[in-house]
Amino acid sequence: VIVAENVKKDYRSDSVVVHAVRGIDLTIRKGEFTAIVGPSGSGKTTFLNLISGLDTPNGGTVLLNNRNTSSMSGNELSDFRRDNIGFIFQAYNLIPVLNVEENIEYIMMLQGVEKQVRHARVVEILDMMGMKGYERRFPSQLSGGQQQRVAIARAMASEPALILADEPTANLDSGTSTSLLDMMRDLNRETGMTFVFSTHDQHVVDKARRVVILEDGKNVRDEVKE
Amino acid sequence: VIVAENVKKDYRSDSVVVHAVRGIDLTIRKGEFTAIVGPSGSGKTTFLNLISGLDTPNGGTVLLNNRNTSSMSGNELSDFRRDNIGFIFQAYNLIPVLNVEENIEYIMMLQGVEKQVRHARVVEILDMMGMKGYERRFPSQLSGGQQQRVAIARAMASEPALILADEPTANLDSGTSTSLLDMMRDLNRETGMTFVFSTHDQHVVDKARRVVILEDGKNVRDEVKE
Ligand SMILES: Nc1ncnc2c1ncn2[C@@H]1O[C@H](COP(=O)(O)OP(=O)(O)OP(=O)(O)O)[C@@H](O)[C@H]1O
Ligand SMILES: Nc1ncnc2c1ncn2[C@@H]1O[C@H](COP(=O)(O)OP(=O)(O)OP(=O)(O)O)[C@@H](O)[C@H]1O
Ligand SMILES: [Mg+2]
Ligand SMILES: [Mg+2]
Repeated sequence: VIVAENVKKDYRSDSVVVHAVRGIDLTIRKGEFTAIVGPSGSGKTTFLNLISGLDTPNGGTVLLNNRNTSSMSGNELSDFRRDNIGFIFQAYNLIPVLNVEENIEYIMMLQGVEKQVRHARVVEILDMMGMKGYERRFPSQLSGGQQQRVAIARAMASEPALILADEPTANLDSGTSTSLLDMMRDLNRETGMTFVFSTHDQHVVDKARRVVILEDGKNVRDEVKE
Repeated sequence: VIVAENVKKDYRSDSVVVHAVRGIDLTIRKGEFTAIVGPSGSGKTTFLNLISGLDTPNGGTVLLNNRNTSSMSGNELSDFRRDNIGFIFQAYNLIPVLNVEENIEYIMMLQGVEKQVRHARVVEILDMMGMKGYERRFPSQLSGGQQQRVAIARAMASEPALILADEPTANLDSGTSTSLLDMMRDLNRETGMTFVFSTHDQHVVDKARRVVILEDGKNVRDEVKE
């Protein structure tokens, strides 16, 4: 469970202060399939970085399973993320010198998973992503949407309890987006894996069971369907 | 005018050959407002790189205003692009060490445009993009969609005859996408500036007057509306 209490984040440089997140109160519970929607610059990426512990707030608190991220050390936060959260970055952040398989298996390697098990998991998840046989390609040898799918595969490979996905369908066509979301929705239903998406894509909003609307760094609406 | 005749592009590495573009015949005339649509991996980026001269085909020819790109030197191609084509990259390709103003004015500087004229143009185009006042920010200090808008501003600042835009709305919300496309459509009507988009976004397809469908590196349909 993630609890954000009056969370604020400012960016300061020279004389300018940007209030990217201006007091968000939000609780994400286990098993949610939630979309955070808002215009470009409304604070979606900043908020996902705060609730994952990649960044700490200037005001308010973020509790990850009841632990305050501001009182955790850098190592504690990264260990927590490695074992609980799969993060899909808006710019993918694939490691250019590692091939597709090495990018995807990275977290499992840190967790000490055996090579054969890792390899089988990479093959399985690439197949789910419609990218069978791409194990040895490098990120620079992939199309934009293929890089995005490898970033998604990487986040899901170690089967974390929570997936935080920043604009996961931005470079995918309708067909690929829909099958990806159906696959995530099935995983959510079968395993209780929690999904939180930041998105502009109507395909994602349509499949979400909860939609949180961000405007200028504040959540202005919160709608649970069903 | 751009003429692609039976254009082919293969990527080779070790023992693998990828036929990214498998024989496209297509003519783009002055004043067009055209969308190239296709699933992830269908060859859109590769084709845009070929018709801009950023890359040369393995088979077939690309004629830019009747000149064959394969018989032009690297310098001739980059001079031609600088003076005729604004290219919007799928990954934006902003220069991290330059601020927003320096990124946008870059081409105009190469063309010898005076500082005051460049500055006025930067201010004007940032305002059109909904990003007034962002001149001195650096790319790392911008949201994903803000970086994308700076990449668009950069391509349009020198008012080239042709804009080639690779997924220009991928990280933009509906409202921003629609106002951007309306602005481009007005420019196209008033000045005859030619636009060719590679896209998955229905907002772009709806505004296009011509829609070319790519599948597996070939254009399978070509529909002119109106
Ligand atoms: N440098 C490269 N080396 C090897 N294969 C490549 C390279 N660049 C692209 N490809 C392959 O060529 C095909 C076409 O890629 P391209 O980037 O043109 O597709 P695209 O339509 O732009 O896809 P997307 O919508 O995902 O951006 C893909 O299968 C891709 O894997
Ligand atoms: N490092 C930074 N320094 C200064 N300002 C920043 C920085 N990162 C983001 N911002 C600003 O904070 C605000 C929120 O940015 P954020 O990236 O969270 O928005 P977003 O909703 O993810 O936008 P998009 O949909 O375009 O990705 C924006 O106005 C942006 O310019
Ligand atoms: Mg963002
Ligand atoms: Mg592409």
